[in-house]
Amino acid sequence: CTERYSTEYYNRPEVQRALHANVTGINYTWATCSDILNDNWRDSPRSVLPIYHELIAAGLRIWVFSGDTDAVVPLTATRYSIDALGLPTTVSWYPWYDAMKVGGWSQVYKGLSLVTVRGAGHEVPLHRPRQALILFKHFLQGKPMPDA
Amino acid sequence: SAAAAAASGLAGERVTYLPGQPPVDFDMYSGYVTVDKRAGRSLFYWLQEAPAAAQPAPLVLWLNGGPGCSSVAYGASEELGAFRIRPDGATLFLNDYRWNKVANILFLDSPAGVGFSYTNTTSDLYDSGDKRTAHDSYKFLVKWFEKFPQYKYRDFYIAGESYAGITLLWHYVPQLSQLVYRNNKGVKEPLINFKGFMVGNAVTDDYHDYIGTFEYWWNHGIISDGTYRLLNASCVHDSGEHPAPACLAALNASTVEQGDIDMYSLYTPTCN
Repeated sequence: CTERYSTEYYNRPEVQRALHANVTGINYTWATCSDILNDNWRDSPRSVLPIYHELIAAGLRIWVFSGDTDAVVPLTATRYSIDALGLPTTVSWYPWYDAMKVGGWSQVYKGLSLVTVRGAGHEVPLHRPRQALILFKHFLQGKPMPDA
Repeated sequence: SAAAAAASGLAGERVTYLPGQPPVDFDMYSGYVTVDKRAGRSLFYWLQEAPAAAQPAPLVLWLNGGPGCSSVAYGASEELGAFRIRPDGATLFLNDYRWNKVANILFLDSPAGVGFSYTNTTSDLYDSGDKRTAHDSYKFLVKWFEKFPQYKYRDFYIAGESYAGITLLWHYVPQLSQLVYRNNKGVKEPLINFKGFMVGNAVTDDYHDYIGTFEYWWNHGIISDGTYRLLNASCVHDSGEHPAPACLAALNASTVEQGDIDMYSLYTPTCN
């Protein structure tokens, strides 16, 4: 129910003042999502794989992670799409560990790292905050997830 | 840091205290950057810096999307942000696993109309799309770095989730990354020192994502064989954002079969 708490908190005038927010005094309440924007969204390409190819070729660090209990954008959707990039594998599928427990699995491709987080839903840091921070630290360091 | 903020003219954007917050060892700034003066589009940001001991830490831009969902609502308030909000809707507690322990996290609400970001041109709310959102976010970045020159040349990453956000579409992060990369091309020492991006539970390619999504629904036992076949027959060659009536009908059938569960986290109780 966390969205309910944030909706209450960010509609407090004293919170908006502290955040220097709502300076124009918008006449609608603050909401976690805008239905108007979502319902009227215009241009949206069917694939961003071409962008991945361009940025992988540029040598940027690209990590993709997936909470494996999410059914909205499930792990299998991500795996089919990453597979469609046709990248060679440099480290094949292995379990990564957090304090002797399997935190998820990972596969390292040439130019991209794929990491799953076991038991996490769509919002990975919400459901597995500790593992999400471990993932983030490894991303920043450019180090593969720990295999022991 | 108060002196530093004053010196850099940012005193007006420094968040000195949030109602109900616990004591913290890091600084915060928040406010607006105008990305289109004529239309009056301004995007809201909230910067949660890393503690002094961790500086100079990288800068990470976090984008939730939706499209139309707020990075303040999700990223900052229930995922990787420094605080969690209590059920009283009035007090905060520290997130032990906050990402600003190791990086300076910049939450951006984009496009205009999301969260506290606003536009003075109402029609903007009815014709937003990937392209303008990416360009507005890029303009935001360029102007934000002028506000915060101490972050110029600092290692910079972009991260996000889903449509960078919460529902079935996802493109912001790679599109903005592409803009940053292309505008850096040929520049010996780009001031936006872009190093890479990380995305979570991200819709990436409608065709492959549909195939993988329906397979997951079927092998996790939340749809029937018939609906599985119907979804594959009527959706996989369709658009994720603007599905045709036949695909919508199949998706509606699947919704009935799924029942009252949290599709964002299959084994988590729903919020009643």
